[in-house]
Amino acid sequence: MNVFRILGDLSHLLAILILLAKMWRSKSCAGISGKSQVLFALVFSTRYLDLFFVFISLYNLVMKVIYLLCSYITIYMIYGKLRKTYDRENDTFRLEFLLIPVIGLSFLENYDFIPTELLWTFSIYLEAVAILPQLFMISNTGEAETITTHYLFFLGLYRALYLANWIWRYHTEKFYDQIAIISGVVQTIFYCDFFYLYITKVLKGKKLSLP
Amino acid sequence: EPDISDHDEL
Repeated sequence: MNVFRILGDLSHLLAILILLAKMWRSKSCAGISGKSQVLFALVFSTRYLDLFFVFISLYNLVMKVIYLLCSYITIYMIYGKLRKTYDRENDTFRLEFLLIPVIGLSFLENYDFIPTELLWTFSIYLEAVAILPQLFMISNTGEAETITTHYLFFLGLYRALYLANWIWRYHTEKFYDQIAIISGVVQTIFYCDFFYLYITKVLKGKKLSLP
Repeated sequence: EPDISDHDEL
């Protein structure tokens, strides 16, 4: 466990909590893509099946349970408690365009052709693209609330810190996981455009709006 | 053989 990994995990947790706090305090999920949140719940559910088979560490177990719980609470808020505020007209990304290629790729490129491993691989590939419905929604409406941009920033920062973690682990442990690394690079690239807007607009006190 | 227990990252 290195500092990049810990900061990455905390950044991920902070992103999830920012989103929940936004919905809780404003009693609204406007501007949030329910589809992206469903994909993230699917990512956690398929990746953390190992909770039933192995014990890695208390840290690992607690974080997985928190991520899973928060993810399902988020979905309950969007599709249950706050459904009247859900902006479904702008959440129009077609999920099959992501799910079909991701399922196909996890059958083609994996470490082992066993169910748990295929589900893990599926979760890694899906996580790389799960934010696309949210980014698509922002490009549909042309703007995002500042709090939503903080959520996206920490979610992107988490993956960028994981890249540093992998570089660190390669140099110190000779450990590398090419499926996670390649997917992580792809995932981080999706955030680059957003990072640019976040730094040049949101951090200068302006609202994120697209030209 | 490799299995899911090898994945220690979140």
